[in-house]
Amino acid sequence: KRNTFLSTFYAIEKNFKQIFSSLSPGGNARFVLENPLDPFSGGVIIEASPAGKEIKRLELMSGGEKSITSLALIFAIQQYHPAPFYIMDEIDAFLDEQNSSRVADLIKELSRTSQFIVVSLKKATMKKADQIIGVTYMNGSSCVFSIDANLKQLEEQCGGEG
Amino acid sequence: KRNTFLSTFYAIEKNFKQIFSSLSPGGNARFVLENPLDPFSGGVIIEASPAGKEIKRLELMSGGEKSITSLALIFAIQQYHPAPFYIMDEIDAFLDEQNSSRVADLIKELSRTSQFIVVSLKKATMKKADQIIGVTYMNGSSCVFSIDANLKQLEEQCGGEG
Amino acid sequence: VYIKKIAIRGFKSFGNRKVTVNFSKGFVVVVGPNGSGKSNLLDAIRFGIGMLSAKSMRAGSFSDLIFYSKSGSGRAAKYAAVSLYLDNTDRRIPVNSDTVIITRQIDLDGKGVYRLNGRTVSRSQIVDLLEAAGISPDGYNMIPQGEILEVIRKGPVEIRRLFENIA
Amino acid sequence: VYIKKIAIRGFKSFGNRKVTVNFSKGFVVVVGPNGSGKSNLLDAIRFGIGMLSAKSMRAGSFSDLIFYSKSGSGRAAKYAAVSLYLDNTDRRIPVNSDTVIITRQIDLDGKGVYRLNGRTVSRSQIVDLLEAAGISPDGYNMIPQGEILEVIRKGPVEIRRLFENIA
Ligand SMILES: Nc1ncnc2c1ncn2[C@@H]1O[C@H](COP(=O)(O)OP(=O)(O)OP(=O)(O)O)[C@@H](O)[C@H]1O
Ligand SMILES: Nc1ncnc2c1ncn2[C@@H]1O[C@H](COP(=O)(O)OP(=O)(O)OP(=O)(O)O)[C@@H](O)[C@H]1O
Ligand SMILES: [Mg+2]
Ligand SMILES: [Mg+2]
Repeated sequence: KRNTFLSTFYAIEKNFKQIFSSLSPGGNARFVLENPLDPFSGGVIIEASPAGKEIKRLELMSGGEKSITSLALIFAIQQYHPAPFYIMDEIDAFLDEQNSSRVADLIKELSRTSQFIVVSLKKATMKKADQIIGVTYMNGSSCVFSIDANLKQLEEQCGGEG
Repeated sequence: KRNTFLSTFYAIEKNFKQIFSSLSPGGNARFVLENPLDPFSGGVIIEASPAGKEIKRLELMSGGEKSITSLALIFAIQQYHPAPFYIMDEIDAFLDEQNSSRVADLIKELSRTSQFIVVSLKKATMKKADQIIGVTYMNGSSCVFSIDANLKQLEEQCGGEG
Repeated sequence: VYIKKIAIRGFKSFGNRKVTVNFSKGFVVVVGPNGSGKSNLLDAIRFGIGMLSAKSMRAGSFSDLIFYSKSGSGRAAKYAAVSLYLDNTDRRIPVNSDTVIITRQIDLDGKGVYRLNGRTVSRSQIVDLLEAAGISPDGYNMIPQGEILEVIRKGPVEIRRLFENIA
Repeated sequence: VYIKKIAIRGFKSFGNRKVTVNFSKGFVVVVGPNGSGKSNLLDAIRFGIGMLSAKSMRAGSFSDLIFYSKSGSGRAAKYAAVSLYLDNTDRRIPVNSDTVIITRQIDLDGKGVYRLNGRTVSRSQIVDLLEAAGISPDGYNMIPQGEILEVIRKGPVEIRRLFENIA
């Protein structure tokens, strides 16, 4: 049990280091076991610092830096053991344009082994999608259409009384 | 005391209705006193619905709709009794492009009677600014420059050891 | 396994007209104006895979999940129903069919029904089958709006447990 | 009253070099990449007008507010100081000068000093003067990052109190 945990731990950490430095070039990151001798009696601490910075604690990071660190953790686990699908709602809300497009590029890569369904308001994210789905509120209710659909489909889905 | 409160209440409500329907065209909003006979024994309930919707409770609103309603409240108070300055950090994070530019237009108008210092990542907001201030992290610390500044000022502010 | 299609009727802002969405396998981005129903679409997916907490679908109670409407622009619904069509050619869900259809329905007095490929089953049967494939409504792979900053606020023990479940 | 200028030294990510920013009177937008120091600039303003809670400046303790640095790229600071130059031609701040300069400094053991136009004063003197002009670090006119959704989560009584204070 301890060995299975440790091999998972080190594999995810290896991914985390690599993903964090690709999302935050020049930065570095790692996990620290609170009790390396008996991992189950303690937890896992995440440490991460963007380039040229020394972050004492993750709470001191900015909104964008926290988003990047959170995503690096999720993607590190995805790479180790992909879940069938990822449902994410405006994960790029606090990201600037450069970080948004780095995250979108990475999702595009990871979407070869898992499906990603992501709500976004940012062009940098939309640009990298395999499929764009539009949602609109018409005639008192929501309807959905695929952006490449023709107007006829829009009428079918959204026309008339809801 | 009760009369002063009520005249403030009705004045702010009048602003709130007008501002909410300018930020959310076709929508309507109002305040409700929990106890109209003795306002101090109850509170003030905010009700607001975007066009064509009937919102039972504000918690059911979307992220963008909640942002618009919050801003309408703040701006309604500003119009009644402007504070000297407003310090706002990414208030447009959950707003789509249309709502961001409506909010920016309104701030521009209100900034005749109060100073607004607003952090934003959105172009729709930057476009309406009287002044843009850039912040960057160089040589291990933050430095600030006015976007219209020449490179020389940037060097002065940000060059060398921090 | 991936989500091929979803069919929604009477769930949150989706009215009495059945709305169907075909998803592609890779990177799908959902766009639209504020208040259009994007987050509700994601809530419908989590509802379909058995989400129990109304609060995490931003509803006060289960009845808030059923479409209600202003008089005139459409009748309020009597029930909400979501069907998820999951591609199962890789058989990660231990069911012997290429497509697994999960349907969940609730009516105004909160009574719920789950169906698997048309047959009525219990919630725990659905949840067990999905968990075998690494699908859970509260998984680390579900990030609701505004909650991306919550991930690193998890304590050290919670992170350790996350790794243990993955192992 | 408006903020004409701010001078910052050793506060959060602002290093030992004094940084000054001139603000215009109307609509000022602050831009820059993630982690550059935008929110820290706004924290400096709230610190200058007497903000007491380190937590709402995203710091664990007061010493987190003083610039620390990786060895090599600059020495860690021994104190943090912020000066706010407020235009007071409308005399909303009950001080008889066209510009009111408020300076706040803290050192590593948390000892703080406030100065008004160069003279050392107590915190409560500063807070009283600013409150007379409708300026308070916790006012409804201060919205920290990620907190725009908190405004309407205030309860009815809190909203009523807000209106009472404005009246
Ligand atoms: N049971 C219901 N019946 C009708 N409408 C509902 C119901 N539940 C929620 N809504 C409506 O759904 C809308 C919110 O939709 P949603 O949160 O999906 O928007 P969104 O597209 O994610 O917007 P944003 O970009 O602002 O986050 C609200 O206007 C709300 O009133
Ligand atoms: N006392 C300190 N000394 C040095 N650096 C600090 C100190 N306190 C905070 N920081 C650094 O300041 C940075 C955060 O700055 P800030 O939150 O202002 O960024 P921001 O420009 O608002 O970014 P975002 O767009 O992501 O919100 C962090 O990288 C953090 O490590
Ligand atoms: Mg949403
Ligand atoms: Mg910030």
